[in-house]
Formats: sequence, C-alpha cells, structure tokens
Amino acid sequence: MNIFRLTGDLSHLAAIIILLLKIWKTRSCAGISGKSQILFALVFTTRYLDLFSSFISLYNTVMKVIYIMCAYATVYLIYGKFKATYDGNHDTFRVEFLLIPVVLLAVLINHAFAPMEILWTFSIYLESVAILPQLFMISKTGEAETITTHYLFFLGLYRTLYLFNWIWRFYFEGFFDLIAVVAGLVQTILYCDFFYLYITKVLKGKKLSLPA
Amino acid sequence: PGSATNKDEL
Repeated sequence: MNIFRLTGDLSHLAAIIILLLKIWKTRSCAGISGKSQILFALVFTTRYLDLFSSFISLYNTVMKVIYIMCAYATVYLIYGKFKATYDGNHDTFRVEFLLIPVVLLAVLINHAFAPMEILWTFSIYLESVAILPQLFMISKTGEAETITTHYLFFLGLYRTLYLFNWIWRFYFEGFFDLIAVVAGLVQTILYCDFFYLYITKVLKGKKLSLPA
Repeated sequence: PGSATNKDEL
C-alpha cells in the first residue's frame, strides 16, 4: 500500500458516497446516468468475485463490500425508489457499443485465458469507459448540478492517483500491469475536458454548463 | 510480471 493508492481508494469511496447521498438527500437522480451506474455495478461484480475465494486484507475485503453495496444501492435508487426523477430521455448512450468491444478485448488481450482473469480484465476495460454515458448525458443536457461535478471530480481523481500508484509500485516494487495501466490512462484521459471545466468553472463558483 | 497473481488492488 502507498499514499497514492490509499488516497485514490478514499477518493473513489468519497465519489461513491457523494453520489449516494446526493440522490438520497435530494430524493432525485436528475442529471445522473443510470446506465453508467449499472456499468459500475457490473465492474465491481466482475472484479470482486474473488471476495469469496481469496482473502488479501481486512481493508481490501471491507472496501470491496462497501463498493458493491453502494453501487447496487445507487442503481436501486435510480431505477427503483426515485425512478420518477430518472431522466431517461437524456440517458441514451448505447452501452452495447461499450460492452461488445470490451468483451472482445478481454477475451483477446489478457494475462491468462482463465475465467477469473478474463472477468478481471473485462472489469478493468469496462471501468475505463463506464463514465461515458454520464459524460454524454451532461453534454446532452448542457449542464450538471454542482454536487454531480464533485462526484465526477473525485471519481476521475481516483484513477489519476492510481496512475501514480503504479509508477510508485513499478519503481519500488517492480510491479507492473500493462492492462491496468493502459486502461487507467484511457480512463483518466476521458476526464481531461471535465477536469478543465471543473477547475476553470466549478472551483470559481460558477455552474458547469457546456456550450449546448 | 503480469497481474495474474497480484490482485491486491481494488
């Protein structure tokens, strides 16, 4: 464990909690892409199956359980409890255009052609593009609630910190995972224009609005 | 060097 990975995980946890609280407190999922949240639930489900087969540390197990529970709770709030506030007309990204390439890539490019390894690889590839429906929805509505931008900021920050974690691990532990690093780079790059808008607008107290 | 073993990250 290193400071980048710990702050990365805490940033990820913060994002997940911020989103859950936003929906719960405002009793509304307006502006939130349910499709992205389903993809994240799928990412955690396929990645954390080893919860039952291998124990790494209490921290690892506790965080995985929290992530999975929050992901499904968020999906439930969007498509169940607060379904009336779900903005389906703007959440129209074709997720099959993500899932099919990710499945193919996971089967073709992986570390080992074994079920758990392919599921993990699928999860890594999917996570790198899972935010696209959310970013697409914001570009369609032309704006985002400030709390939603904070959610996106911490979500983007987490994988950016993981990139530093991998540099650290390569340098100090000789650990290097090309699949995780490449997918993590793609994931972080997808946030770049959002980071720019967040820093130049939201942090200056303005609302995040895209030129419609 | 692959990650087939080190699945210690979240």
